[in-house]
Amino acid sequence: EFLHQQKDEL
Amino acid sequence: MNIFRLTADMTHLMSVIVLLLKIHTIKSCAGISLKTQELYAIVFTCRYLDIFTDFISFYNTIMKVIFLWTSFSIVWYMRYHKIVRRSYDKDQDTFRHVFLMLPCLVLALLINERFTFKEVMWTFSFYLEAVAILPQLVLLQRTRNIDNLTGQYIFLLGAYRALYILNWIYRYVTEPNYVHWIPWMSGLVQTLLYGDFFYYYFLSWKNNVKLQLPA
Repeated sequence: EFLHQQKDEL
Repeated sequence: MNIFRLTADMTHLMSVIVLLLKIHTIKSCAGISLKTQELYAIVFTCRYLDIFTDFISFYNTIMKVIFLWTSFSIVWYMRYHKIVRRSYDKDQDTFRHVFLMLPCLVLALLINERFTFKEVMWTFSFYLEAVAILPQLVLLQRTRNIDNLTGQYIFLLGAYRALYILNWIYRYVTEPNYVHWIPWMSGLVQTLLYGDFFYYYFLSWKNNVKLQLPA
């Protein structure tokens, strides 16, 4: 969840 | 979404538009490295594997589709369009993909946040993006006449990377638990690779002369 949350960049 | 991130994405989008403009209107890809464009297509494919599985936002999905679609269409134009492909300087664009891809893949297998397929591919995409500009920079140095659109295209690409660094600093300061070493380090390397180009770009702009890189 922690890692996923940060993958909002392109 | 902060202003640096938005400006970075828009600069990235503008770089693609400038390149497509050159291809569509002048029907030329002179001075553009197909190797770099193919590497970008691979970069976005590997990075956006989550496009169907993880929904982040409408903006995010649309931008992913745009970058995937445009990177593949640029490669298609340069390889197969009957007029555009004639302007491609194959003999000058000699960089080998494998020399960049293999070390990046090995590094991604060794240094990643989690050892899963998607995660390693995501990491690989960052390592590869960092060095994907190298064939283009080599080609640029070999090309004596750099046209304005090519110069602007590379300038916008470099600016997009530099703005991402500002975005990371901003997020690190304002968001708790925001730490992302892999994009940070590879992003920093990538931006440094543009340093030399920026220097000559600004010099030509200041002196109002045509951009030319020293041999």
